[in-house]
Amino acid sequence: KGALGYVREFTRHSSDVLGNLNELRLRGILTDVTLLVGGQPLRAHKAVLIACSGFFYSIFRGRAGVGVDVLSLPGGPEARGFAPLLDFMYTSRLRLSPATAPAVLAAATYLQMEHVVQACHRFIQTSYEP
Amino acid sequence: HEGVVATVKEAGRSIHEIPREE
Repeated sequence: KGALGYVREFTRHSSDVLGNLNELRLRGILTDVTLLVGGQPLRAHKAVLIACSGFFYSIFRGRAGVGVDVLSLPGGPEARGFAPLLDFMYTSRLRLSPATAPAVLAAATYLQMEHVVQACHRFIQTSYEP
Repeated sequence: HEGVVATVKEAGRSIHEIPREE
């Protein structure tokens, strides 16, 4: 029988890991893909993208995904919705305002981030209520 | 878990902090 002992659960571990991943992203360390959004490059880690988005899961899950270094996302009015989503993936914080919510909603729909889509819908509904 | 009698919560930082870029 194993000796009796304790499990020590570090309650902030997940947020500490995510915070370090965000710092790695901001410093360009081990980032392995460039997202081109309306011509603007956004560097990221495929592992984080695939963990957060059904769209990226579809793109990167197979062997073909290993060779993808640059990925173009739709430009146009929705483009400014992608950067807040990337920040959300790395921080768990989603910045929304009445001006940006429709673009974030469109981008989240494209990236198949259902829970964010629902949050955007709730925010937009609330902001239209008197 | 075999041999485990309790779970103790650790509220402090769990890993090193990557220095922020200046």
